[in-house]
Formats: sequence, C-alpha cells, structure tokens
Amino acid sequence: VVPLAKDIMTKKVVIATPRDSIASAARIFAEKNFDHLPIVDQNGKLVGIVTSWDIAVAVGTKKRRLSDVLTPKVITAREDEPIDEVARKLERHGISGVPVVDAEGQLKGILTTDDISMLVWRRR
Amino acid sequence: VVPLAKDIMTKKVVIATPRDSIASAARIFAEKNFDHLPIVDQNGKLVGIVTSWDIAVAVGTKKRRLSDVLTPKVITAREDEPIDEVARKLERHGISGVPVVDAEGQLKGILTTDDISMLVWRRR
Ligand SMILES: C[S@@+](CC[C@H](N)C(=O)[O-])C[C@H]1O[C@@H](n2cnc3c(N)ncnc32)[C@H](O)[C@@H]1O
Ligand SMILES: C[S@@+](CC[C@H](N)C(=O)[O-])C[C@H]1O[C@@H](n2cnc3c(N)ncnc32)[C@H](O)[C@@H]1O
Repeated sequence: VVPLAKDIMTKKVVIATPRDSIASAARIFAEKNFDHLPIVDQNGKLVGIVTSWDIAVAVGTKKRRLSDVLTPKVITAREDEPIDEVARKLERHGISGVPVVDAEGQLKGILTTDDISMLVWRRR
Repeated sequence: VVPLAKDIMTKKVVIATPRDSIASAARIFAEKNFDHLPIVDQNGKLVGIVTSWDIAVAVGTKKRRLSDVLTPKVITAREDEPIDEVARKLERHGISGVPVVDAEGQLKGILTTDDISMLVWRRR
C-alpha cells in the first residue's frame, strides 16, 4: 500500500507573506532548521514559495523582500496523492519539496524529499 | 537488493575552498541548481561542507568567506554503504546530503535526499 501525501507530510506549516523581508525568512530558516517556506497573501491563499536556495542566490543583490525572490507558480501535491507520484513530480521539476493542499486549495502541510527519503529505510 | 551509495550518487562533485567567498558559492548554487558544496583544502582533503541553508542564514551578517559559515565535522557515506543506512544517517543528523568517500577518504561523489527520493518512484 503506497502512502499518501497526507500520511507523510508535516502538518504544521510555517508560512510568510510577500512583504516580509528576506532577513526575516533567513531567521526562520535558522531557527527551524528547514528549507521550504510557502508564501501566502492576506487571505491565506498560496501565492508563492521561497527556499533557502532562493535566499542564497540573492546574496550580493539589493533584494530586500520575499516578493523579490519568491517563485510564483507553486507546484503542489494533493492530500490524497500517492507519494510515488509526488516523488516523480519533485524529480521532474528539479525541486525538493511541495506544499500539500486540499480540494479547496487550502494549505494542509509540506512534504519534502527528506520525508520521502525516510521511507526507504523504514521499510527495511 | 539494496543499492549502494556508489550506485546512486552523483559522481561529478563541485567543490570549493575555505578561502572562497560566500558570493562565489552563491553563484555556484545559482548556476548548478543544487544545495550542497563540499569544502576541501589545497590537498583536496575534505575539511567542511556548505549548503544553501548556511548561506541563507548568513544573510544580514558581515560574514564573507566560506570559512565563516562551513560545518567542519562532515558526515559522509562510504561508496559501498547501502542506501537504507545512508537514509537513516541523514535523518538522524537532520541533514539532506552527504559527500561519498572511498576507503582512503577521497571524495568520490555526493548523495542527497533528492537522489534517494527518486528510488521510491522508480521501484513502482
Ligand atoms: C530548481 S530548485 C533547486 C534547489 C532546491 N533543491 C530547491 O528546491 O530550492 C530551486 C528553485 O525551485 C523553486 N521551488 C522549490 N520548490 C518549489 C515548488 N514546490 N513549486 C515551485 N517552485 C519551487 C525555488 O523557489 C527555487 O527558485
Ligand atoms: C541541520 S541542516 C538543515 C538544513 C538542510 N536540510 C541542510 O542539510 O543544509 C543545516 C546544517 O547542516 C549542515 N550539514 C549539511 N550536510 C552535512 C553533512 N553531510 N555533514 C555535516 N554537516 C552537514 C549544514 O552545513 C548546515 O549548517
């Protein structure tokens, strides 16, 4: 039985908004020890994603806000998506994580290659 | 049959030295679209690791060189290490990748949770 995204995802999602500063996102990454930050608007709607990679490549530029570095077209997974499909999607897009959404597009969790990689050793 | 690290790892490893600037590492990450940079001394010996996370959390600080941000005690995998053990090691240390070394400690490749995650969908 293939696990679904909702079985493996982290349910407590830390988010930020486009007006937040790059420095504030850097502090979140430092504190939480993770790399993926979904970006939402004031209605809580998913409008982008920022990873530590986006912040790293902004070094030496004059960029200040998350709106300057976020990726707007976010690739997501559905809660009931089998994780082998999620893994394929991650590889196809060259990304390491996806926000997980329900049928209404509401943010429910986050799922990364770190989470999927854990399944490889737990099965043995 | 469980794959070994050498079967899955990326063999072309991009490296940097402690005296290189953070800005140069940021350019490498931007160009190569990856997150892990093993750091070697002038003899090619592994002396540290820098990830996009290290660069992201250095934002807003006065740090300039990779020596200022690298992690010195590098967790590695051996070429003939089964990848379920590598996956367990990654989870235990809360990291996303390991340089792969041979019996002499020579750098042979790099292996990340992105690589391990791919195995989950390829088996189906
Ligand atoms: C091509 S990836 C490679 C580096 C790294 N593994 C990562 O995922 O950030 C870097 C870019 O992918 C974007 N990205 C990461 N996850 C994404 C997702 N779920 N949807 C859309 N873009 C995403 C990031 O914002 C970043 O600009
Ligand atoms: C705790 S991890 C969490 C964030 C991210 N997933 C990563 O691996 O960078 C961040 C720290 O782990 C360190 N790190 C990553 N891979 C490592 C490895 N193979 N050996 C030792 N430290 C490592 C990085 O240098 C960084 O300081």
